[in-house]
Amino acid sequence: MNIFRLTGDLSHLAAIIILLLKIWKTRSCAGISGKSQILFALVFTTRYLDLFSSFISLYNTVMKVIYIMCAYATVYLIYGKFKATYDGNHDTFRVEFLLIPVVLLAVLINHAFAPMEILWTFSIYLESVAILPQLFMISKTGEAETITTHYLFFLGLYRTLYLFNWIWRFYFEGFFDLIAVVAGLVQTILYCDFFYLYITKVLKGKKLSLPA
Amino acid sequence: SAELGHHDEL
Repeated sequence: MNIFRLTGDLSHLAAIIILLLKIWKTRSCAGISGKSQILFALVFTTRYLDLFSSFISLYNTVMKVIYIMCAYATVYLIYGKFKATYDGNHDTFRVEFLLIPVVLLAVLINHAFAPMEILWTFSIYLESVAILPQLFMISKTGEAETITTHYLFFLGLYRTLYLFNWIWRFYFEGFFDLIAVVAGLVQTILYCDFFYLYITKVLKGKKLSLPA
Repeated sequence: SAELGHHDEL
């Protein structure tokens, strides 16, 4: 464990909690892409199946359980409890255009052609593009609630910090995972436009609205 | 490369 990975995980946890609280407190999921949240629940489900097969550490197990529970609670709030506030007309990204390439890539490019490994690879590739329905929805509505931008900031920051974690681990532990690094780079690059708007607008007290 | 069998990152 290193400082980049720890702050990365905490940033990820913060994002997940911010979103859950936003929906719960405002009793509304306006501006939130349910499709992205379903994809994140799928990412955690396929990646954390090893919860039952291998024990890494208490921290690892506890965080995985929290992530999975929050992900499904968020999906439930969007499509169940507060579905009247779900903006389906703007949440129209064709997720099959993500899932099919990701499945193919996971089957073709992986560390080992074994079920658990292919599921892990699928979850890594899927996570790198899972935010696209949410970013697409914001581009369609032309704006985002400030709390939603904070959610996106911490979510984008988490994988950016993981990039530094991988540099650290390569240098100090000789650990290197090309699949995770390439997917992590793609994931972080997808946030660049948002990061620019967040820093130049939201941090200056303005509302995030598009076109910039 | 990553240790096979288990990935220790979240």
